[in-house]
Amino acid sequence: MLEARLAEAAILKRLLDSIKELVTDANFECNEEGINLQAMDNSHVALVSVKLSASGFKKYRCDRPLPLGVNLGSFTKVLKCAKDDDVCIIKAADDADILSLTYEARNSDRIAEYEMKLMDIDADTLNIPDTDYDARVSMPSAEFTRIVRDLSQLGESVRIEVSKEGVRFISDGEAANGNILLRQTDDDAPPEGVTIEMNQHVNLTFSLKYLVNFAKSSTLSNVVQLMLSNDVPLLVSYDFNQGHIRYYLAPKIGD
Amino acid sequence: EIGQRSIEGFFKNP
Repeated sequence: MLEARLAEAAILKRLLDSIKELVTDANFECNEEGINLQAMDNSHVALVSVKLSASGFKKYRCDRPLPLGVNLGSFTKVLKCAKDDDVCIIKAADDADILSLTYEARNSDRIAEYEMKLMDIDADTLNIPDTDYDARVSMPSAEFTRIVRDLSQLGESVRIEVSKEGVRFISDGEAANGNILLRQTDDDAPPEGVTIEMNQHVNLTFSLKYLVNFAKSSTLSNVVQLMLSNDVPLLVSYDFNQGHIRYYLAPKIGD
Repeated sequence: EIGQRSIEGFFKNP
């Protein structure tokens, strides 16, 4: 059985908001180390990987590996019934087809109980190889959100170039184009500043609609890391106290 | 989408 007590429902609400438009159904794989999710988006262009460590919960118990197949739309609706600062307890019995959620209000005696149907999801787990990326960029997550939102007004794609100059985001739309250069900030480390590590010049093109979607995770962390190598998927990673959310995005074939 | 590669081409099933 699974019993997990989360100090604040907000973390789950934000996680669901970060993935619900990419993925329809997914398995939350629970084991004694915590809860993991890996799912491809419907068009198999992006992969999202979530980890919630057992140590990030106020109380966590999972006797044996348990896949919880969830419709993310339904999960989002049930989580909307929780206040951000409610304590959230999720429970599932072995072989059960129901996930129960309890929200305990922080400052009152209100206890709300919900149940959600679980489903069997037959999803392949992909093997993500360890990669030594040619470039690592760390920047404020709000800045990344602004860049991808701004450029998505102009075109469908963004070219990301990492060079000695810094990291440049370039969009070439039919009617307008734009580019944004971020240089490493020498006097400011993350979360406020930008750090760039580069072994090799990188130049890759990605679909902006996915990046706009990934940027929703800025509610989970003030910092985002971009890891890039030529001709491999971009890794967009947000770390937070209880775990992380990582997105992998396949590149577009460049011009 | 034109020119868009699939993530499965990079991450294979184990």
